[in-house]
Amino acid sequence: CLYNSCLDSCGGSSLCDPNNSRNNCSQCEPITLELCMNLPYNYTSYPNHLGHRTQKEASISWESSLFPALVQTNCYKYLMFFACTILVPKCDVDTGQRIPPCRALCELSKERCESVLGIVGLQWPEDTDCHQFPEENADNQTCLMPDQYVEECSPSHFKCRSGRCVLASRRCDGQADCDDDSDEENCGCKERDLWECPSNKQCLEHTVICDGFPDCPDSLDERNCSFCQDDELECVNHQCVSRDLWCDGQADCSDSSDEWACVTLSKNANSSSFLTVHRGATEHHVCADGWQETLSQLACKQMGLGEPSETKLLQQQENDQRWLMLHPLWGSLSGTTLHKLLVNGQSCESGSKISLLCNKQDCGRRPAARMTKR
Amino acid sequence: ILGGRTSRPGRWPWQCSLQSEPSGHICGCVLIAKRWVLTVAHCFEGRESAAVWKVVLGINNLDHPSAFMQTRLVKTIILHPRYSRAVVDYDISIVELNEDINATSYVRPVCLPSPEQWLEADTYCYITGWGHTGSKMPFKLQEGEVRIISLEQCQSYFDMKTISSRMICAGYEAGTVDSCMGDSGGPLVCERPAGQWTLFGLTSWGSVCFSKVLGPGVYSNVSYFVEWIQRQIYIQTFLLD
Repeated sequence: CLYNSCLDSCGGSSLCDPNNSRNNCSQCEPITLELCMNLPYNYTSYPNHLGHRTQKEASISWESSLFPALVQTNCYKYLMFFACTILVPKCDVDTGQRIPPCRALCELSKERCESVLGIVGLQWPEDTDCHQFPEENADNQTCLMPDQYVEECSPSHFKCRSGRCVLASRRCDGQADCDDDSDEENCGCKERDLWECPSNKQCLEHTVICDGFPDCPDSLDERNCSFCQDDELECVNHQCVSRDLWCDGQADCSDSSDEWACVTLSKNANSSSFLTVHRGATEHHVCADGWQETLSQLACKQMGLGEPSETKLLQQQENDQRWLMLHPLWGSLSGTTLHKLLVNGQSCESGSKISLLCNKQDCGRRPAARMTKR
Repeated sequence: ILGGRTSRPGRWPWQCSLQSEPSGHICGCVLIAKRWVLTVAHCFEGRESAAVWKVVLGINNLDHPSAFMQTRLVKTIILHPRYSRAVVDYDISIVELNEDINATSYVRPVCLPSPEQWLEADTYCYITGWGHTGSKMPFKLQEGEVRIISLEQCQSYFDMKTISSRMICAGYEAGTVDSCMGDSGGPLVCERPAGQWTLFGLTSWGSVCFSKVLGPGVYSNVSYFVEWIQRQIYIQTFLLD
């Protein structure tokens, strides 16, 4: 596509492939640049006046950081509007024509704000020569001028009570940035319609409460999200399933979390590590009857560890807690988890249970990088 | 990598190149197990199908396939469910290869940190990749040593973005050594006392690295995601039969 924005076939991430068909690319596209989502128009077309080929490129450009920061200096009331008319130029949906800012808007913005940039050793963006833009009402060429409804601040700003704009990341950051300190008022989570972590007063969007991902340091945002019966357990996604179904080898929670971390190694007094299965969310040891080395390998792999380094059969104690034993037909059972091959124990002939040690994953070494002796 | 140097074969055996025709190399990636690599979610924007990707390991020069090279197709792509394109947060994805790699001296997995293992500021680590060097896109793998920067200091460089606990900042005030376009998804690794290299970051975003704006690079914080990573691998390996 020459001189016009590429359609989705080129995506936002690469130049138009040379063999790309000459699509009719001069179509308008909806504005997605967060910075300019409150303009009096909703469609734009690329490349823009700064040479960016896509909105994605515009969003990571130098100018998309420069202008919002410059707006905070209050150098010109309509600077943000001007910045958006060159970052996401207006596109007339009916004609597909691009409508530029008027030269006066450009000249006023530059006149009022260029000196401010000079103070911090920065220059006005090169590609914004105002002469490229038409005079207002010149030979009925339309161009853009702000009216009284134009928002001075962008959605990435917080509007101070005084009318100034400060970056949203500075709202309630503990430092007053507005000339009237209004960015540090009403900072409680509730006042901002946010959810507050009891432990550290961190504010969270309501959308992340009870979504299965802990956000508060003590995960309190994922507590009291569902009310399961006594004989039920809560899945990570807060669904309730019967305790009996926990670690039975079949996923019953829709996020399969009833089958997570079912096989572990538990230390005991003399530091043997017993193979432990959390059937019904209760710790069970494993009877050694019929055990094979391949099962030790499966257990270590299931725990994300390396190869087994030691399998021992240890005598059970009298007061031993519950244990599980191999299903008689375990060899023919499909499915790949160890705990799926185990059933509640009748009599454990050998009277022994499995103790297991696994190596760590072999990782992070680089034998080829060794310095070779000369 | 800006301000880095050309690496040597075998120095970073976990580094891989995520490729898609006709562009070839698109992003970096990192081998973490025999059939699993990590990269960042934004690499898949516009190319979400596993069928269009392949992973190349054991190479140093993109233009010269080496005897140690191994290529695998992509079986599964798992993006973090909270990945946000707008603010580039939770920028991580797990990729399952169509078959195990053969572990050699030139193709080996890196270690993952434990969830409680977090990097201290001023720690020195390495970034690697085939991304822009500031003047060109290199064929040979580049490496650079960067210093970990505290999140507070990092926030001061990026007014427009919120630096979250899912991110790590590394580099230098002057941006002298930094990652750049094409490095995304590649590793930020640190050598642990026992001599094992551990993956703490995945190249994610930063200022436009060959322009006036300098400052550190921002990496996805692998320690934050370790439990999620291990859980996804467990589910894909053991529960989806």
